[in-house]
Amino acid sequence: KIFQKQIFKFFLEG
Amino acid sequence: MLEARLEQASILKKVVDAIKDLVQDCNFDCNDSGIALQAMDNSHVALVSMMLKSDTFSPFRCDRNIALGINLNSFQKVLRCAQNEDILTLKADDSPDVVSLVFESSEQDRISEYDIKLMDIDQEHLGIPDTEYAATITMPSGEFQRICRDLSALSESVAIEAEKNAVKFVCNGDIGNGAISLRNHSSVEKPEQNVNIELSEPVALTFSLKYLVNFCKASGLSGSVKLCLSNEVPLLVEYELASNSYLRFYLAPKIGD
Repeated sequence: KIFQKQIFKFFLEG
Repeated sequence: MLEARLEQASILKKVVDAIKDLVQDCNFDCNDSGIALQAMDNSHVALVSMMLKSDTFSPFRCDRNIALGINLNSFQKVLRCAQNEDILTLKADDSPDVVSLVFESSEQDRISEYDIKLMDIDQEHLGIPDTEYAATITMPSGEFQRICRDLSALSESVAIEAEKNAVKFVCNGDIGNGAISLRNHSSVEKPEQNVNIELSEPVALTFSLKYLVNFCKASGLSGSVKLCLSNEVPLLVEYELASNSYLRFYLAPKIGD
C-alpha cells in the first residue's frame, strides 16, 4: 500500500 | 447560478452508483465547461475523475465556478427517487447551501422536487498529467466486468499482460490459477465486441481485483471500456460518455507481491 500511494503521489505531482 | 438539464436521469444515477463505494463525500465542480469531479478513495491508491461536459446538458448554464460538496450516499438516495427516463434538472445559487433536483416525467404531468444539503469539503485537487501509455486496450465493458468478477473468486489480484495483438489477465490463488487471453478482434457486424490493443512496448502490471470490480460498476454507462497501462504509473480505466464526457478511474499497480 505504501508503494501504491507513492506511485500515485509521483504521478499526480509529476 | 447553476442550471443543468439532463434528458435522462439514468446517466447521473449510474455515475453515482458507480463511484459511491469508492468515494463518500466529494465536490462537484461546476463552471461554464460542465460539471467535474475528482476524488481519491480513502486508501489513496485509487482516484475517480468524472467530466460531464456542458454539451451533455441541454440547456446548461453556470455563470460562476461553484463547488457542490455532496455526500454521495445522500445523492444516491435522492437520485433513486427519479425514474431512469425522467428529465433531471440540477439547480444551485452562486453561494449555495443546497442543490435542488427536479425530476420531470416526459409522459406524465409529474414534477418531483428535492433538495440536498451541501457540505464544505476540503479536497486536495492535484492535476492529472497527460500520459503516453505503453499499452491501450479497448474492449467490451461487459467482458472486462466478467473477467474481473470471475478472477476475483480465485484471487485478490490480477496481472494484466499486454503484448503485441494480445492481452492476458492472469491470477494465482489459493485454490488454483486462472488466465484469460484476448486478441485483437474487429467485426463490422458486431462492433460492440471489438477488442483493440495498441502497444508501444509490452507491459505487465498487477492490480487489486477488489478495486477493478468496483470500477466495473460503471459498465452500464458505456458498451466499451479503455484500459491504459504503463510501467510505474496508475492504470487508467475509462468509460466514454456522449459529448466527450467521461468517467475515469485510476489505480496504482501493486509492486513487490
